[in-house]
Amino acid sequence: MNIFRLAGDMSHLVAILILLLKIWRSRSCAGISGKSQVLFALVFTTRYLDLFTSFISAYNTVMKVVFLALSYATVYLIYMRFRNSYDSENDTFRVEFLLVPVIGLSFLENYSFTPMEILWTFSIFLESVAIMPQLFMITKTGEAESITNHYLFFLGLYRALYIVNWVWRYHTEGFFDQIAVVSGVVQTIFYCDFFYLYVTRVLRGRGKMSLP
Amino acid sequence: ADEASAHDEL
Repeated sequence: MNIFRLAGDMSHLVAILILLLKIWRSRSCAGISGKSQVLFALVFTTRYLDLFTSFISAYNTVMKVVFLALSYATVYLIYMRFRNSYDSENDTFRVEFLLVPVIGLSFLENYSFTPMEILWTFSIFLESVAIMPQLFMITKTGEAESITNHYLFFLGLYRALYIVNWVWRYHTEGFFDQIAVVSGVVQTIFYCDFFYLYVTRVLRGRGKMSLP
Repeated sequence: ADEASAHDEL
């Protein structure tokens, strides 16, 4: 554990809490892609199966349980509790276009050809593209509430901090997880355009912003 | 990479 990794995890937690509290307080999930949230719940589910097989640390276990619980709570709020506000007409990204290649790749490129490892790899690859329905929705509607942008900012920050963490771990302990690093870098690139717009538009007071 | 059994990152 290093400071970059911890800050990354905290940033991830903040992102998830921002989204959950936004939906809860406004009693609305307008502008939120339910599909992206289902994909994230699937990411956590398939990655954290090792909760049952290997213990790493109390921190690790607690965070996994928290992420799982929060992601399922978010999906519940969107599709059950506040489903009347769910903007399904604009949440039209075809997730099969993500799932099919991701499933295929996880069978081709993994650390060992076992169900657990293939599911772990699937979760890593899926996480890198799971935000695409959300970004697609923002592009389609032309704008997002500033709170949604804060959510995306912290999600992107989490990814950027993980890259710094990997650089740190590579130099201090020789750690290099190729699958995680390559897909993590790809994932972070998706946020670059958003980051630029976030800084130039949201932080300079316009509140709302649109993606080109 | 032989970290196949222990993924210690979240």
